[in-house]
Amino acid sequence: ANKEHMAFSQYPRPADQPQLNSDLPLLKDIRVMGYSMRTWDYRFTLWVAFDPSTFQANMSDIHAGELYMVADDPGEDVNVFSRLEHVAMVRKLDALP
Amino acid sequence: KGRRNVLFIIADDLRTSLGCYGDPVARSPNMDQLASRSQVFLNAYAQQAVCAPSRTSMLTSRRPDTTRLYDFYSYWRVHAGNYSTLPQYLKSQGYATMSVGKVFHQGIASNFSDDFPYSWSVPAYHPPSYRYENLEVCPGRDGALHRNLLCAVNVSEQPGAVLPDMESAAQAVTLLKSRVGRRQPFFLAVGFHKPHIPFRIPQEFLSLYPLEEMPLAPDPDVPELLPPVAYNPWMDLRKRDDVQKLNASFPYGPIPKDFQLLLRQHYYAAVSYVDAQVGRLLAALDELGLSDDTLVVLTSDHGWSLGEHGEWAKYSNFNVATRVPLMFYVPGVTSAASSFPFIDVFSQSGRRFQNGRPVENMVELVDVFPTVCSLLGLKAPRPCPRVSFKVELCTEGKNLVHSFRHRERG
Repeated sequence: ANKEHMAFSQYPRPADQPQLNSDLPLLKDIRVMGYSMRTWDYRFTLWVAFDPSTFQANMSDIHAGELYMVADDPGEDVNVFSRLEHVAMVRKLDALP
Repeated sequence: KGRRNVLFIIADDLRTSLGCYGDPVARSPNMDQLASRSQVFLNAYAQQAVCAPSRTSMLTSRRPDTTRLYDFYSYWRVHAGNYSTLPQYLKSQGYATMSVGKVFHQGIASNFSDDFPYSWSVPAYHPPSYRYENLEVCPGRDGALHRNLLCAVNVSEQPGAVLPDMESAAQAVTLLKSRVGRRQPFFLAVGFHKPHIPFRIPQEFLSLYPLEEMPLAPDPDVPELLPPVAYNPWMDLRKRDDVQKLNASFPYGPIPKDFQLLLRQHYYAAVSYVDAQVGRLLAALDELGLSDDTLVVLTSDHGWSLGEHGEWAKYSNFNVATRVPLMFYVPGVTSAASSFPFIDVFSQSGRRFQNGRPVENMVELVDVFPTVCSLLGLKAPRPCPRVSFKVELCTEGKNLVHSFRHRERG
């Protein structure tokens, strides 16, 4: 009953910058994966390196991050990732299956 | 009384722009009526905001890292593991399982067969008129036909004088009629193609949304601190004839505001069009005397950005792209009433309903499989081990059945 309810999603990208195949990269072109976890309070996303030949994400190779505090920012317009100490969240995400 | 049937309705790119999710613009009386008799999950999320990965994930109850499907071009049974699907499991339990329209993503992702015969008792039905969907069938101001994004049409002038979701609704009603009086329970999955682009919809639905009353997205600009990797450049829109004429710059646009309003108007009109098809289905269920014995699940594969953050697509992790409607009507449990009269949005557009049982906790589409099983009184799949590529039947979701018995806390 005390467990924090979370929802997870992910999205692949071929590169750090938008390019013609950013919306729908083929498996062989995926280089970055954005893993999100969201609760009532926040949505936290880490964009990390991804190897399409082994299907492995490298959680220590962080390309970018997003953190939105939903109570104050329901539209997810103000990314506060760089402002906050997020190490605990990185560990939380890293520990997930 | 025997086992319950399931009517599983899935829309394509339907975000929570519905009256029952508090959207002040949307006119969706039939889905709102269903919500008033259902348990409505207000915070339900897809696992990846694109069709094939999301649908495969939901129907197998495995996340994309386990289906290993991130694009459209592999079949999970040969590429990742021979995972059982929800309809396959029900079929093994004696259900007649049927697919109408877009349930699995077509093509390689479902072995060019919609996963028949594993998942379905009979081959999947696809509406014949879908073959015209991406052809030059949209009348332009120049009198010629184009491959437009904005494609409100006079249906009687379209090839076959019909649109795909109308055909799917009609086929689903025919299948429902064929099940009356049979002892074998059924699982009928109906996948509507809208509100996915192009907005090829009956033109009369535009009248529900006068342009002068249509608001822009509250946050139409690309956020200043958004990492470039998080942004998607909505390439599928750019390929349409009418969007190409806008000369929107790559990758960030923007789209001119007057076209933004048209785009939003057409999306909402497409939602009302799908709502009418859902209304036809539910009214048939009711009239055939099946609504007392049939569980109804309504959801979508993912959401869609309607201009928020300067985006016009799914393809992201934003809430607007990943959040979906999710509701379960369980006769005698979520509501004592089981009537679903068709509501004509044109004559009763102001009709409002109160949600039966709203749930605010976060849930996911991978939760649907075990939850449906439990609601049917079947054994739900066990939670998957950490590595489950060789496990045919397990779930990476949560069984939400407890939420039907107990109100959420806190």
